[in-house]
Amino acid sequence: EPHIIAVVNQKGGVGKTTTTINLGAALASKGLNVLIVDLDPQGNASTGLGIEPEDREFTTYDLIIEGTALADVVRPTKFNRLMIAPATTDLSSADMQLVSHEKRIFLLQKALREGVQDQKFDFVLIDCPPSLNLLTLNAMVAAHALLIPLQSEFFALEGLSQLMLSIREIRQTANPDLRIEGVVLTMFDARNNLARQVEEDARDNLGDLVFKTKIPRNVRVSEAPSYAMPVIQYDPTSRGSVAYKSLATEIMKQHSER
Amino acid sequence: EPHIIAVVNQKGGVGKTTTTINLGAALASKGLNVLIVDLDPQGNASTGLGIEPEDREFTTYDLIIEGTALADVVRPTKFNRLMIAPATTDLSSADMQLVSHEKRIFLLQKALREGVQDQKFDFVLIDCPPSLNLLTLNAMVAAHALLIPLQSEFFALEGLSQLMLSIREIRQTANPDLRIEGVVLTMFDARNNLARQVEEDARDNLGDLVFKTKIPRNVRVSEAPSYAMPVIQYDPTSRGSVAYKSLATEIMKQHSER
Ligand SMILES: Nc1ncnc2c1ncn2[C@@H]1O[C@H](COP(=O)(O)OP(=O)(O)OP(=O)(O)O)[C@@H](O)[C@H]1O
Ligand SMILES: Nc1ncnc2c1ncn2[C@@H]1O[C@H](COP(=O)(O)OP(=O)(O)OP(=O)(O)O)[C@@H](O)[C@H]1O
Ligand SMILES: [Mg+2]
Ligand SMILES: [Mg+2]
Repeated sequence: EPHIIAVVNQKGGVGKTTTTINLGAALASKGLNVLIVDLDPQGNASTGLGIEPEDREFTTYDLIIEGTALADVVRPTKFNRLMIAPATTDLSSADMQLVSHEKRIFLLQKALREGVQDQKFDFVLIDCPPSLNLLTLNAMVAAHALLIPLQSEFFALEGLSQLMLSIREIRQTANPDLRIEGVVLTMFDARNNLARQVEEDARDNLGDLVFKTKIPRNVRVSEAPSYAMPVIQYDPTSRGSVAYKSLATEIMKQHSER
Repeated sequence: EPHIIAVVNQKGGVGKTTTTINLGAALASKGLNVLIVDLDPQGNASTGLGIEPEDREFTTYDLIIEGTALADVVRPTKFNRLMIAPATTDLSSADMQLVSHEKRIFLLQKALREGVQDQKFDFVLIDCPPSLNLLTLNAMVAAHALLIPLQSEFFALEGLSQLMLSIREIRQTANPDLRIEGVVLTMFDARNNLARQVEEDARDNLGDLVFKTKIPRNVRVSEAPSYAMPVIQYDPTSRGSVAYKSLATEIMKQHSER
């Protein structure tokens, strides 16, 4: 049974897609089999891994709405042991279609938990859109744990309490075993007062939930997707690559201790 | 009749809220009366202008869903001639509630266009959430024009074509006079290859739609909301302040020439 982690934060632009792609690649580089599920209609995770829009034959829209089997949706990336269930903009209509569906927040859980039976994934990472909509709720129900990227900025800290409320609600109504894998500081610039302040606030309020690893702001990280590569492939010695490998080690260690 | 501009981009974290707050303040500092409409359930524009959650008695949720008059929702900010219709997280349920409403994308247009009759606003700026959901569609129907913040990054450029498709659809089905006020490059770092590349691509594809003013990446811009001030009040001589004042001048000039 793979460990399913949803990468969530309704605040936009905090590094959800970047963390999904690069943590996924770092875990794969350590010998694990990883599936990325792109649940954002923008399809940034699919593009960032080089899956052209015309090559996305079956997508996460088909998985959730049409009942297509996971094995038909999943496809390889150019990175060893890293697979992806891609997304297209079709997914943006899924939200409205789900509203009237009786099992509307359980559809991804059913599709994923059934679909992974005959595959050998160690980790599944779900990249979520910047909203607490039905797609993100589906991810929170399907997941065993949540990874929360926290940009070291003022507005990003504000959204955290709202996210924690939603997590509690999902735990009470649909997924009692849902845990928080952790909170990871992203685009961290140690020279910046605000960033140090956000780190202090996060560690004071959330304690050990905050990973030791911080992802630094690093231009190589933002360049990598334009070459359709994870940063650990685009520039293996960059500060971004080193940080994502360290995050992967922390998560693997944490997971083996459970 | 005020000029109503919706600040839109479904890509997250591109500077929609920051542009709404600071362009609004810059226009107000030039003697114009400005209303900011916070249409994002995160309520970042309301927080960034110092409206505490407990002081948001009537909100844009009430305006759209409950039919509360605009005059009851609008309240002053600490900045002269800058008013706000605040938002709370209640707004996140509005999306689902709107799905079954017959006039679901015309509700904000009706509330705004009626509500501004007896007020003396010169500009109305609507801050949108990072999604092409029913809230954003309401803003695109209510607006005369759209302002599109474009972060100088790879993923941000990808979302633009999807946004342009939605704009064409809204123009054909609900708001035939909808124009594009312009595209403004945000968090621009001239030392960064990727940023210069995005600027070149944007100006090649969009021509004069791209404002001459570029908003530089400037830490004072991201610090200002933690002091509940627009950057032109927090640090009037900063590069961010100068840029937003220049953007205001461009928009005023463009608007007076029409
Ligand atoms: N450590 C980093 N250093 C520099 N740039 C980064 C870093 N992490 C992310 N970025 C850049 O910041 C932008 C936002 O990141 P990303 O798109 O991953 O966020 P997101 O949370 O997935 O956004 P959305 O809310 O739209 O889904 C991207 O252009 C990305 O390349
Ligand atoms: N010119 C700038 N220089 C430095 N930081 C900036 C600049 N513009 C915006 N920021 C910071 O970048 C982050 C994202 O900006 P903002 O929240 O305005 O984007 P948004 O598009 O409104 O996000 P969302 O999609 O979540 O609504 C914020 O923390 C903001 O303070
Ligand atoms: Mg993303
Ligand atoms: Mg915003």
